[in-house]
Amino acid sequence: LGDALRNTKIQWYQIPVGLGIGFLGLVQFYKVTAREQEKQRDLEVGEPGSQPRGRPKVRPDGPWQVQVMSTLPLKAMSRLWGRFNELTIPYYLRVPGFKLYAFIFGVDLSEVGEDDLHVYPNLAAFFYRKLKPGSRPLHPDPHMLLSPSDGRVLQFGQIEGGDIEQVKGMTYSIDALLGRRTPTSSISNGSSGTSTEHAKKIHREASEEEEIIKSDAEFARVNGIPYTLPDLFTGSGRSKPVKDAATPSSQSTEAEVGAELALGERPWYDIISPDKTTSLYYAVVYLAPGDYHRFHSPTNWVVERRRHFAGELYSVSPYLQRTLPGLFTLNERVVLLGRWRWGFFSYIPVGATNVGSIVVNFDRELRTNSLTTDTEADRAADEAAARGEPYLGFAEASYEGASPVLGGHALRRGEEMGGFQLG
Amino acid sequence: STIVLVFEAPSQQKGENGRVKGWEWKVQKGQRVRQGQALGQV
Repeated sequence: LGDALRNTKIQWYQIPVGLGIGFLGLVQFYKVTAREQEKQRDLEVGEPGSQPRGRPKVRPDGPWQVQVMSTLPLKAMSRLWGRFNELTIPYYLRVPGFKLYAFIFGVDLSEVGEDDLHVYPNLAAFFYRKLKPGSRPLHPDPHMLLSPSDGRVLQFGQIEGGDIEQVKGMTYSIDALLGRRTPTSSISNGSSGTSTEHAKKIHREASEEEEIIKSDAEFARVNGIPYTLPDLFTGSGRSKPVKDAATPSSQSTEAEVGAELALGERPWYDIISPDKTTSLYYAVVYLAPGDYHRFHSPTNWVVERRRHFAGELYSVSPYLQRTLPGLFTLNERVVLLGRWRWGFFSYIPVGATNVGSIVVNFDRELRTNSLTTDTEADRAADEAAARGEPYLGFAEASYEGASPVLGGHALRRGEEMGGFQLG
Repeated sequence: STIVLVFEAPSQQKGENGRVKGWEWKVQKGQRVRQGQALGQV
C-alpha cells in the first residue's frame, strides 16, 4: 500500500466550469426546496389529517445576535448548566467561590440566611438561598401592592387595546402572554382539574362544607381579604368573578361543572369589570444574577389557575428585552391567574437560559425546563393537530381543590410563593 | 429571570377636589426594588 501511494502518479484535471456552476445550482435548488417544504409543513399544522410533528418552532425576528441565539439548543444548555451547578464544590473552595460570585454579581453576604457559607454545597444551593428573617420588611401600609422580589422595575404602565409595551415601539399581545382560552380537558393536568370527578368529589365533601367555610372565613379575616363569603359565592363584589359556576355548594352538579368549562372557553379579559371603572395595569421586574431569587406574593389574593407555557429559554437581560419583541411570549413561563381585591390578578414568572427552573411551592406537579414536559407538550401539540385544533401552547391546572370556598389557593401578602433555580 | 404582574385596578380619574383617584404607581422605570417594597396603590 505504501509503495503504491508513493509511486502512483497523480494527475490533476480541471473540472469544467459548467459542471461547477451546475453543482452549486443544485445545492441552492435543494436548499430552497427544503425551505419551502418546511414552510408548507408549518402551515399544515392544525389542519385535519395533517401529519403530527410536535410544536411548530417559533423563529423570532431581531438582530443577528437573536438569530444566532435562536439556532442554539437553549433548553438543553440550560439543563446542562443546572446539572453543572449541582456538582458539589470541595469544602475549602466554597467560601472563596461564593465570595467571588458575590463580588462579581453584587450579593450582600450579610443578609444571606446561613452565616456559614460552607453549608451551601454548590452554586445552585447558594443561588436559591434564603435570607435572614426580617431582612425584607413588608411595607407597613396593607393596601400597597408589594414588589414580588428583589430586582429592577423595567417597565410598568396601563394596558390599552390588549397590548403591553415591552420597550418603546415594541409591543406584545396580552393574550399571547397569558393564553387566551382554556384548553380542552386532555391537556388539563392539575391537582384538581375541572372534571366531573372533581364535581363529584366536591359533592361528597358537601357535608364538611360548614366546617370549611368557618376556616376559610377565618383565613379571610386574618389576611384582610376584603370580600365576604357571599361575594365569593355570587360574585357580587366590585368586579365580575372569574367563574360564577365555581361555587362549591352542596348543589354542585355536572351541569355546573359543564357551565364552568364553558366559562373557561371565554377569553380571559371577559372577566374585567363591565362597568369600565377599572383598567389593566402591568409591571415587569427583572432579577439580576446576584439577586435573591425567591419570589413572594405581592398582595392578598387567590390563585385559581396555573398555565404552563413550555416555550424557549432566551436570556431575559435588559438588552434582549429591548431587541427581541415579545420575548416574554416566547420564553417558558408559569402564568398564575386569580383575583384580588380589585378583580383580576395574574403573576407570571418567566424563565431564562441560566434560570430555567421555576418552582411554585404550592404546585408539586409543576415541572419546568424538563425534557418530559417538552415531550408532553409535543404530544399535546400532535393531539391537537390530529383533532384539527390549534395548539394553545400551554397546559392548565386548576387550584380550586385547594380551598373549595375561596375557589383557589389563597396567598398572604409577602408569603413566599416559589423561586427560580439555576438550570 | 423576570416576573410580570398583570392586574385589574380602579382607573385613574380626577376627583372633585382635584386629587387623582385610582391606581397610582410608587416606583420609577429602572428603579431597583427589594421584595416587600411598595410598587403602587389604589
